[in-house]
Amino acid sequence: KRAAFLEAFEAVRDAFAETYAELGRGEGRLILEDPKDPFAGGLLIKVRPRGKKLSRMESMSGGEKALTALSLIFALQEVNPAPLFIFDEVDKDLDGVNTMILAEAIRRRAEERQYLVISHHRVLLERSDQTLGVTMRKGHGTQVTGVKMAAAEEPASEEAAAV
Amino acid sequence: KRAAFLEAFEAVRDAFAETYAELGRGEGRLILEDPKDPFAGGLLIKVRPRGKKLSRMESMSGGEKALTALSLIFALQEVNPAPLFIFDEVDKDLDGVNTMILAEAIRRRAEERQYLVISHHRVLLERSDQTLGVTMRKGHGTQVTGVKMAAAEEPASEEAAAV
Amino acid sequence: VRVQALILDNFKSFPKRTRVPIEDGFSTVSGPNGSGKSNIIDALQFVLATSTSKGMRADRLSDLISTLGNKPSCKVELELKALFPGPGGGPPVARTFTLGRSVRRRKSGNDVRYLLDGSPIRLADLQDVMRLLGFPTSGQNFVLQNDVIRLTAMGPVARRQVLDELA
Amino acid sequence: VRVQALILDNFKSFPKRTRVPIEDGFSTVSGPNGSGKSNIIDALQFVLATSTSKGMRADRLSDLISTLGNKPSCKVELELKALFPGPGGGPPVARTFTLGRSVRRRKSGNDVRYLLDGSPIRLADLQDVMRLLGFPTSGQNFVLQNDVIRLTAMGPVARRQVLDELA
Ligand SMILES: Nc1ncnc2c1ncn2[C@@H]1O[C@H](COP(=O)(O)OP(=O)(O)OP(=O)(O)O)[C@@H](O)[C@H]1O
Ligand SMILES: Nc1ncnc2c1ncn2[C@@H]1O[C@H](COP(=O)(O)OP(=O)(O)OP(=O)(O)O)[C@@H](O)[C@H]1O
Ligand SMILES: [Mg+2]
Ligand SMILES: [Mg+2]
Repeated sequence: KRAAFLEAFEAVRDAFAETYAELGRGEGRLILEDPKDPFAGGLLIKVRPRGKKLSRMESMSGGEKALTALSLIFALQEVNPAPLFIFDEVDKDLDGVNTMILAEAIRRRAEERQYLVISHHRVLLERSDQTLGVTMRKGHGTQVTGVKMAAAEEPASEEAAAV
Repeated sequence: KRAAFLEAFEAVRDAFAETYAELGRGEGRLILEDPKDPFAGGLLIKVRPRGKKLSRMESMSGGEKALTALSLIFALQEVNPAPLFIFDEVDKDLDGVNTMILAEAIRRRAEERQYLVISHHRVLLERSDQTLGVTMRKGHGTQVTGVKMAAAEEPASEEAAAV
Repeated sequence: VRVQALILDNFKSFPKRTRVPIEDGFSTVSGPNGSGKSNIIDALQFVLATSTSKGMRADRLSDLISTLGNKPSCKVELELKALFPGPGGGPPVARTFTLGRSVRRRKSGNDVRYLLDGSPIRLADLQDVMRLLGFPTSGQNFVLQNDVIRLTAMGPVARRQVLDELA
Repeated sequence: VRVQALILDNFKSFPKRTRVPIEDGFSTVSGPNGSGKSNIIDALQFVLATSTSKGMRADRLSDLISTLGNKPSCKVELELKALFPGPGGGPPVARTFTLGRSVRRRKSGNDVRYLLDGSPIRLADLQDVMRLLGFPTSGQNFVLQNDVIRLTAMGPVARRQVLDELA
């Protein structure tokens, strides 16, 4: 059980260093509090965002923490892949530049796997292959208003316009 | 103690009906689980978003819940006013239309009191009286890049561009 | 394996049978607050049986049945396309098939069924098919609304426990 | 009462003395992730003494001192303008004054000071001034990052307790 955990930990640790370099553009490290007996301790995350000192998750900003958590999610998904990944508004703490970086990271992974991502951010929607617009019609429920291929320009509908 | 609580409850309940009508464009009600002994129970929130049935907070969407919570915050602030109110990314669960409605609600209140609001949403920033841009310069810390009066067009900086 | 479409019938805010195409690559869903986006994800969790009713924001499975429709049941189907070994060891053959799940409200307790191309199967069979297709049966490929904030708020021990599931 | 400016000196990500103007009406602050927006709000909580160090995302008060500067102390001042009763019962007179707070790291424990126009006052005096100006001393006028989600996730009893503070 310990050997299996350590094997999984090492795989995620190595993947995290890469995904944090991609999303946070800095250096990311996963550290076991008690490497000899992992189940006795927890998992520490130390990252050095671009141009800053190494710091713990607790002292970062909301967006920096979200980007770190997303890097961990991508690392976990690399170690345990699936044919379809689903994200529900994972970009809501991110500014324009970081939303763009996230969108590019998803685009790269979407060559091999399918990604279904819910978002209100125009910056992310315009970088997807297709956008499904939905609206709620009184008494009739959810209407799917059509799939917009990335090339087309107009938004699904004014109501649905992204922020 | 009970009398003082009931007085505060009634003030907030009446204010909430108005703020929910303003933000959620529907009917909002605050209900005590145990009106005879308020401290023995909790506070229920029942709202009817525009065009929908009355429902409890638990069965609403992320954005609908956020709008309900914001209505409660505005109601509390009306009962217990202050010269300056501070909001840190309270609009991140909202779509474009609801962000606009929130921005208008803040504008109305900002005639009498000061509001300092942090946001990444262009839709909200462009409805404020002035926007303070900040950036982080490596090794030098936070730089305040200047105050943009609402009339001017260019964003504070590409890095700071809102989503 | 390719997911091709999700079909919701009287599920939450979808009272009419609705086919939601899921294309290859990077698809996004956008729309106003409360318009039914997260309900689509709940439908995916429902048909793949990767979540409790609470994880689908419902107290009981029967709460998933649309209050906008007038049927006492709901159904969700997932259209998939996968390569199967060809007959007699020949080249693999692409085949389209459908996984399904329904729930019917009854006084004596809900009636839940699992389906493969319309015929009833057991939950264990559905999970076998999922493992074969490479889907995690514990739903690790779903990042639900506010999961990111929950992960950032976890302490070191809770974070380590996320890895325990992988081992 | 009008808040006119906030002055941060060696506080968190502000190693140099920085004056942040706060205009009348509806002001917004925008900028990249991690650029110091929420630190401005922490500075406001610090000078108004409405929060513990944890509420300012620091383990101890001395963690508020900037690691980018080289001083062992930090200071925040708030410029305010209020109407005071005129001399001898005449018309009210507008006066500008400054509330301040500083912390200096010492081996024997932090040295915290409160200031009014630069002269030392006690915490109780600062809170009297705040009550006079209409500021809630428990910080109910602050809605911090993720407070909205915390409020939506509260159960009915926790929600009622929010009202208890008002009574
Ligand atoms: N059983 C049901 N029958 C009918 N409608 C339902 C049912 N369950 C939930 N709903 C409706 O679904 C709506 C929520 O939809 P959902 O959570 O998918 O919104 P969303 O598009 O994700 O919004 P947001 O952007 O705010 O997250 C609620 O307003 C609720 O009225
Ligand atoms: N004592 C300190 N000295 C120097 N820098 C500090 C100190 N405390 C915090 N910081 C820095 O402040 C940054 C966080 O700033 P803040 O939380 O204000 O960001 P933000 O602009 O609100 O970002 P977001 O949009 O992601 O919420 C951290 O990256 C951290 O490096
Ligand atoms: Mg949603
Ligand atoms: Mg912040």
